[in-house]
Amino acid sequence: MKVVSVVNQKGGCGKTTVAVNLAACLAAAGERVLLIDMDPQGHAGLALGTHGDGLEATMYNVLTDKEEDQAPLSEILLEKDDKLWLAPSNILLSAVEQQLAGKKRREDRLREHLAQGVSSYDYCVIDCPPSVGLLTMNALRASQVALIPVDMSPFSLQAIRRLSDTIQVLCSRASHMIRMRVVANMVDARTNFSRRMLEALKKDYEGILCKTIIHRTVRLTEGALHGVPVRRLAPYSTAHEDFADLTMELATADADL
Amino acid sequence: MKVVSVVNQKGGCGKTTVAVNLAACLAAAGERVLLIDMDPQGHAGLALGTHGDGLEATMYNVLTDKEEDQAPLSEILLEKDDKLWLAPSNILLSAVEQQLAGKKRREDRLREHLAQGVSSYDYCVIDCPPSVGLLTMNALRASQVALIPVDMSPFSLQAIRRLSDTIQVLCSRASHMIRMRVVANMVDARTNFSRRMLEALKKDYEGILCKTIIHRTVRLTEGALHGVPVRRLAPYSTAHEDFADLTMELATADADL
Ligand SMILES: Nc1ncnc2c1ncn2[C@@H]1O[C@H](COP(=O)(O)OP(=O)(O)OP(=O)(O)O)[C@@H](O)[C@H]1O
Ligand SMILES: Nc1ncnc2c1ncn2[C@@H]1O[C@H](COP(=O)(O)OP(=O)(O)OP(=O)(O)O)[C@@H](O)[C@H]1O
Ligand SMILES: [Mg+2]
Ligand SMILES: [Mg+2]
Repeated sequence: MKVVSVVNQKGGCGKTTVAVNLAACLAAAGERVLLIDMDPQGHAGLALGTHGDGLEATMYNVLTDKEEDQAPLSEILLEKDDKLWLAPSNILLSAVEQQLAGKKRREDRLREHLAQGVSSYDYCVIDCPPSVGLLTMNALRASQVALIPVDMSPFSLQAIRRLSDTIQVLCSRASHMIRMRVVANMVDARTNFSRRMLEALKKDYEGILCKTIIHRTVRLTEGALHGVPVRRLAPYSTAHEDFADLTMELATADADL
Repeated sequence: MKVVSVVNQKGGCGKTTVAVNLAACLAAAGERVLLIDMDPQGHAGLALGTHGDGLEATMYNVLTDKEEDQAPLSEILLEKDDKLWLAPSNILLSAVEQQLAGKKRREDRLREHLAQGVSSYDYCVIDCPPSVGLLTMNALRASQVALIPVDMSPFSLQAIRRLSDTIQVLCSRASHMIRMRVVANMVDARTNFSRRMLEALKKDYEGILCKTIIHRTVRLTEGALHGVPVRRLAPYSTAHEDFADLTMELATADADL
C-alpha cells in the first residue's frame, strides 16, 4: 500500500481539498483507496457528506490508549464511493495529543495500525491538520510521500522551507524515507501576482514541484458544500481535469505513488 | 486598553490579514496599538516585513517559564509604523505548550503580562494560530472581544459553531466576558456561491455579524508580500476602504473596542 500525507502547517492552502479529490480520482482510476482524516476539524469527512459529530467511532478510537475507547481501524471505515473508504474524525481526536504526551512510540501508532489490518488497499491518503504536532507526525511516520499544497502567498512559500526542515529531521531521526512533492494550488491565471508566485515556487523547488497546477475555481468549494468530490459535481470542469492530471502525474512519476 | 483576539481554528480564513490591517487602521486613526503575534508561524511579523527567525527576543521569551530565557513584553516590541508596535514570534513559540503542560494558571500568562507593563496602549490586537490550544486560550483569556474572520466556505461556517461553544465554556469557567464578532472575508461579489454563503452567515449569526465585509482582492496578499498593510500599498483600494469601514464599525459599535 502506498501512503501519501497531504501536509502543510500553513492554514487554508488546500490540504483537505487536495486529499479528498486526489483520493476520489485514484478510486475512479480503479485503485482501492483509504482516505484518513487526521484533522479534528473533520473536514475530509464533511467534504464527502459525513458529519463527524454523530459518529460512534472515529480516528480518536483508533489512536487513543484508553482501553475502553479503543477500536480497530477496519471497524470505523465508511464507504463513500466505489473503491473509496473514509476513516472519519471529529473534535475528540484533539484529545489524543495530551493523552499520549510522554508515552513511548506515540508517533508510530498510525503506522502500526496501517500495518495490521488494512493492507488490502492500494493507496492511503491522509489529510493533516494545520500544525506539525503529534497527529501530523503520526501521518508522516506512516507515509512514503508528503504532498504539500501551496497557495499563491508569501506565507505559504515560507511554510515549505520550515516543513522541509521538519521532514528532513524526521527522516534522519527515524531512518525513514519520505519523498516530498509540492503542488501549486489556487493559481489564478488572470493575475500577475499568481504568476510571480508560481515563478518563485519553480525557482526554489524545481526538483519537487509537480508539473500539474490546480487552478483557483469556486467549483472546488461547491463540491465541499454538496459533500462530493469535484469529479461527481462537475466532471468536465477545469477542476476535475487538474485533479485527473495530478493523479496521473503522481501515480506515474518515478513510481512515487 | 481594549484587547481583541483575531481567532478561528479554521486555517487560512484571514486571521493574520485582518489582525495586521485592523491594527494598522487603528494606528492611522491616532490610537496607540500593540499587535501581538501568537502564531509560531510568525506571519503577522512577516506581513509587516519582520522575519521572526533572526530576532533575539520574541513572544517565546515572554511566555516561557524557563528563567534563563525570560524577557518582559515591553522589551521585545518593534515599532512598525507610527503608533503601531509589534510583539513578534517565531517557531520557538511552539515549544511553550509542552513547557507549560500541567502548570497552574498557564492560560493566564499573557493576561498577566498585559496587566503589568504595557497598558499605555489604547488597543491590543492578537493574531492567533489555526488551532484552539494553549496559545489561543492565552489570547482569549486576555481579550474582551473575539473577532472571527470567516471565508466563504462550508468548512468555515462549521468552524464558527465549534468556536462559539469553546468561547462560551471559557467565559463560564473563568467568569470572564468575551464578546464575539464575526467578519465575512474573501467575499467575491461576482459569484453566486459567495452570495449564498453570505446569506447563510447572515441567517445564522445575525446578531454578531459585522456589517462590513472584506472583499476578495489580491491587493491584500500583495501587501503581505511587500511587508506593509494595505493602507500603505494601495490607500485608495477597496481593500483599504473595507478595513477603514471595519475599524470604524468595531470602534463605535456599542463601544466594543
Ligand atoms: N483550487 C482552489 N480553488 C478555489 N478554492 C479552493 C481551492 N482549493 C481549496 N479551495 C478552498 O479554499 C478553502 C481552503 O481549502 P481547504 O479547507 O481544503 O484547506 P486546508 O489546508 O485543508 O485548511 P486547514 O488548514 O483548515 O485544514 C476552502 O474553502 C476550499 O474550498
Ligand atoms: N480578503 C482577501 N482577499 C484576498 N486574499 C486574502 C484575503 N484575506 C486573506 N487573503 C489571503 O489568503 C491567504 C490566507 O490568509 P491569512 O494567512 O491571513 O489567513 P490565516 O487565517 O491567518 O491563516 P493561518 O490559519 O495559516 O494563520 C493569504 O495569502 C492572504 O493574503
Ligand atoms: Mg483541512
Ligand atoms: Mg495566520
